[in-house]
Amino acid sequence: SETFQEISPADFFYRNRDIAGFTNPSRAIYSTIRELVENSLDACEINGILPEIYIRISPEKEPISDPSIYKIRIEDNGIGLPSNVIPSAFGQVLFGSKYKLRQTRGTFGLGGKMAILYGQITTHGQAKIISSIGDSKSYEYTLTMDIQKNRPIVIKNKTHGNKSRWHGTIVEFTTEGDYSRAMAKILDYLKQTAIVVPYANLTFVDPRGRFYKFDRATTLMPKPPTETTPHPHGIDIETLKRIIDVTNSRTMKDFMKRHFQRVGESTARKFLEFADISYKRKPKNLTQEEIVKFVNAVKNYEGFLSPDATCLSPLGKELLNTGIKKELNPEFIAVHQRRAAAYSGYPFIVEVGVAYGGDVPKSGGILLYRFANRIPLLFDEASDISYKVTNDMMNWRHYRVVPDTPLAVFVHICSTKIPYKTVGKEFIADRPEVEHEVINALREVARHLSLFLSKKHHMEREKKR
Amino acid sequence: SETFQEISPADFFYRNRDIAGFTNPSRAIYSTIRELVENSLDACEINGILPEIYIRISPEKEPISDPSIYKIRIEDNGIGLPSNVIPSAFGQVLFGSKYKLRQTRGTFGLGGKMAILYGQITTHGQAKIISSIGDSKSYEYTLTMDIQKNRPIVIKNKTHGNKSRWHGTIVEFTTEGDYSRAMAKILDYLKQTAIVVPYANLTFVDPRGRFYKFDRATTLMPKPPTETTPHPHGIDIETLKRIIDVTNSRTMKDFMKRHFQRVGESTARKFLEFADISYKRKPKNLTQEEIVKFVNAVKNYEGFLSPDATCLSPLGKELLNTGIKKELNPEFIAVHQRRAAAYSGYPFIVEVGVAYGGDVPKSGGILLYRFANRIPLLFDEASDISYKVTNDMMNWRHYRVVPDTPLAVFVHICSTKIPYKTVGKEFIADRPEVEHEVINALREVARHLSLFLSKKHHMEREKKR
Ligand SMILES: Nc1ncnc2c1ncn2[C@@H]1O[C@H](COP(=O)(O)OP(=O)(O)OP(=O)(O)O)[C@@H](O)[C@H]1O
Ligand SMILES: Nc1ncnc2c1ncn2[C@@H]1O[C@H](COP(=O)(O)OP(=O)(O)OP(=O)(O)O)[C@@H](O)[C@H]1O
Ligand SMILES: [Mg+2]
Ligand SMILES: [Mg+2]
Repeated sequence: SETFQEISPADFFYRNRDIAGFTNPSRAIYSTIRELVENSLDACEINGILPEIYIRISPEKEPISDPSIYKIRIEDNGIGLPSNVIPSAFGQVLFGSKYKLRQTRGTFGLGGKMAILYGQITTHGQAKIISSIGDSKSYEYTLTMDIQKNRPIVIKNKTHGNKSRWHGTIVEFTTEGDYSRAMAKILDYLKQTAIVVPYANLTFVDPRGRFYKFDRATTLMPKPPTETTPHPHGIDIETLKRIIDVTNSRTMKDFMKRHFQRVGESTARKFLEFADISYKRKPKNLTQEEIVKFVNAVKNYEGFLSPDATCLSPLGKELLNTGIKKELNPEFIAVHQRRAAAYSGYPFIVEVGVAYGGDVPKSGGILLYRFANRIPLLFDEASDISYKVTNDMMNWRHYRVVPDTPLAVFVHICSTKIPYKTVGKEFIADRPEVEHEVINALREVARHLSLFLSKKHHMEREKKR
Repeated sequence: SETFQEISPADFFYRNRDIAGFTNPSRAIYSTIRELVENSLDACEINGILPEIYIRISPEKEPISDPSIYKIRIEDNGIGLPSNVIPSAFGQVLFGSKYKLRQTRGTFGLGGKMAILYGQITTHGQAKIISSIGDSKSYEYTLTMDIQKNRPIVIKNKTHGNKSRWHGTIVEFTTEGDYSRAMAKILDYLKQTAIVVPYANLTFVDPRGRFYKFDRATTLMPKPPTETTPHPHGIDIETLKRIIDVTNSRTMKDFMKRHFQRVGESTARKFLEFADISYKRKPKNLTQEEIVKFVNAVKNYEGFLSPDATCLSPLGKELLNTGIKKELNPEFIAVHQRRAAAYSGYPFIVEVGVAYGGDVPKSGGILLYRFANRIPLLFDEASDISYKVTNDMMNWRHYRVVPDTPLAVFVHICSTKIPYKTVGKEFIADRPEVEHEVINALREVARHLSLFLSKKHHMEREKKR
C-alpha cells in the first residue's frame, strides 16, 4: 500500500530546482547572480535610492577548474532589512515583501533563497547577511536553511554600531558554479541591466580579479512604481472572500469604493444594480450565492474604467533610445510606448525599439532583446511571446526588411504582474492581450523603419546615377 | 518601509496558477481532466489493476454558453485511499504518495489540488471524494481548501458499507470551464492516452451527453514500475545528510551498500578508498568536511555501475507499433527503444517511432507526438526538447525526407524523474543526455525509413517505364 508524505515548499523547490533555474553549475551561477542583483535593484528603486551595487565572484581554490567552488558577495545601498525579518527573508521559502500589487522584479518570495539553497547543497556552507535600514545599528546573521522544515537556522547573530548611518545589504555565501561556461551570459545580463537601469552604478569583479564597471549614465531616476488596489476584473471568489474578511466597510457601496481602484460613487451604484445586490448590504453578510453572483457580474460588467497604470514605471522613450544607441550605435532607431493595457485586471505597458545598421549583426536573424520589469531575459527565447510576435507574426517584408537586413528589436513589458511562464522568470506566456500590444507596438516602429529604408534605398539609387 | 509576509504553498500556486496550467477557463478544464485522469491511471497501474476510468463533464446550467459552470466527475477502479489521508490528498498542496524514486505520472503533490482549487475559486463549490481500498468500508468526504493555511476543511464525512468490496476513487466538483474551446485538446488527450495505455477502458461523457468509449485493445499490462534506491550520481549534500539521519548502518561500507543502488562490497570499498574515507567510519560521525569530500568524490568516481533501469516500465516496441498503426494506419512504421541511459543519477529510456504515409497529413511539417511516463504532452511543443531534436537537429534530407513527405514522429520518455521544465508538465527541458538519446533513437528509425523510401522510389520509377 502507498505511503503518504507532505513536503515543505523549500523541499519542493529543492527537489525541483531546475524549474527555478538552478539546473546545473553553469546555469545556477547565472541564476544566483541575477536573483541577487534583482533583489538589490528592487531594494534601491522602490525607495528612490540611486543604486550602487558591487558583485564579486572569487574562487575558493586555485587553480580554478570549472565547475568549481566560488564565494559570492553582493553589496547594495538599498533600503536594507529590519533585524527581525532577516532570517526569514533569506532562509524561508515563500517569504518576502513583494506579495503586493506593485511593479517589482521580485514576485515569488523564492529567488534569494534558491541561490542560498543551491550554495548550501553544493558546498555545505553558511550564508552571511549584513544589513541596516540606515539607523544606528547594523545586523549580521550567519545562517543555513532547514530545507525539510523550511526554516532558517541562525548560527550566529551580531549587532554592530552604524555611525555612518549606512543603509543597504550585504549577502555572502559559497556555491558550486561553472563560471567559464556562464561568463558570457552573466556579463550580458549586467550589460543589458545597465541599458535599462542607466542610473545604477554596477561593479562586477570576476574570479580572475577582472573589474567590470558599468557607470551610471544619468542621475535621473524614473518615479518609483507604487502599490495599487485590485481592479474588479482581477477578482475571483477567493480574493473577494479575503477582502470581505478584512474590510471595515458597512455597505457594499462603500466596499466597492474602498477596495477597488477607480470605482467611485456612481460606478459602485451602477455596478451593484447590474449585479442585483443591494448597495446597502453589509459585505460580511453576503451569502455564498451573492458572492458567486458578485464575481460573475464583475466579469461581465463593462462599465469599469480600465486598470490604472499610473502605478507603473515604464522606461520611457528617451531612456530606451539612449540605451539602444549606447548598445548598438545604429544608423537608425525608432522607439514607441503603447498606452497602458490590461490582462485579467493587471495593468501593463509595452515599450519597443527597433535598431538598424551600425553594430547590429548582419546575419543570424533579428537580434531580440527582451525585458520585463527592467529585468533582461536571456534564456528560452524561442518560447517567449516576444519571439513569436517578432519572428512568426510580424510581416517584416511589408516594411522593406529582408533576411539580411541588420535588425535588432527591443521589447520591454512592465506590469504589476508579469505573466511569466516559469518560476525561473525566463520567458513570458502568450496572453492574447500582451500579444496584441507587442505586435501593434512593433508595427508602429516598423512603419518608421520602412520610411527610413525607402529613403536610404532611394538615396543609394541616386548615388549610382 | 516594507511589510513582510509568508504565504502557504496553496496560496503560492493560487496566485501563480497559470504556471501550473490553470491560466483561463479553456486551459483550466483541460488541465483539470488531465490531472484527474493521470491520478486514476497511476492508482491502477502502480497496483497492476486493469484501469476502468469513467469521466463525465456535465453542464450546471442550460443552455451552455462557454465559459460556463460544469460538474466534473471521474471514477476509477484503482487502489483507493485510506480514510485518514483523503482530506490531505485532495485538500493540501504538496501532499501525496509520489515523492519517491519511481516512474509515476504524478510527481509534485499538486495536480489534483489545483483542479479542486480552480473549481473552488470559480464556483464556490465543494469537492466530493468517495474512496475505498476494497475492504468492508468506503469513505465519503465533502471538503473545501483553506488556501491561505493550505489545509483541507472537511464539511461532511460519511462511512458507507462496501459489500461488493469495490476499490477505487470517485472525485466530483464544479468548475468554470470553456469546454467548446478545450474540447479538441481534451479528446486528443484521451485518444493519445488510449494509444499508450491500450489496456485501459476509458469512457468520457461530454456536456452534450455524447459518449466517447476507448475500449481496451489488450488485457496485457506491462510490469508496473517499481521504487528504486538513489544512485550515487544523484547525491548532493542535502540528500546525503538526510540518508545519514535515517540510517542504521554502523559503517560507511554498509551505508554505501544499503542506501545506494548497485553498490556491492567491492564497489563500496574501492569508492571509499578513492574518497579517502575509512570504510569502518560511522556514518553519523562524519564531519562537515567528510560530507563535502564524499559528495565531491561521488561526482568524480567512475567505477559505479550505471543507474538501474529495471525499475522502469517502457511501452515496448510492440505496444508502440500497435498504437501508431491504430492512430495513423501508415504505409510504413519503424520503432526503436534505446538502451537505458541516465541523467543526474536518474535512469531513463527513450522510445521512438516514425510513421510514413497512410493518414499522416501531407503538409504542415512533421507531426510530432510527445509522451512522458505515458502522459501525452499536447502544449508548448516548440519549447520541448523533442521538437528541437526533430525539427532543428535531425538532418531528414539525409534520409530522403523532403518538406512534403507525410511524416509523423512519436517520442516516449520514461524515467524515475522526468525533467519537466514547468509545474504544468507540458514540455521537457533540454538535458544533454536526453537530447543525445532522442537524436540517436530518431536516426535509427530514420535509417529504416530511408531504406523504405528508396525502395518505394525505385519501384515507382520501375512502374513509369
Ligand atoms: N538586497 C536586499 N535588500 C533588501 N531586501 C532584500 C534584499 N534581498 C532580499 N530582500 C528581501 O527578502 C525578500 C525575499 O527575497 P527573495 O529573492 O527570496 O524573494 P522576492 O525577491 O520577494 O521574490 P522572487 O522570488 O521573485 O525574487 C524580498 O522580498 C525582500 O524583502
Ligand atoms: N484517483 C486516485 N486514486 C488513488 N489515489 C489518488 C487518486 N487521486 C489522487 N490520489 C492520491 O492523492 C495524492 C495527491 O494527488 P495530486 O494529483 O495532488 O499529486 P500527485 O499526483 O502526487 O502529483 P502531481 O502534482 O504531479 O499530480 C496522490 O499522490 C495519490 O496518492
Ligand atoms: Mg528576489
Ligand atoms: Mg496527480
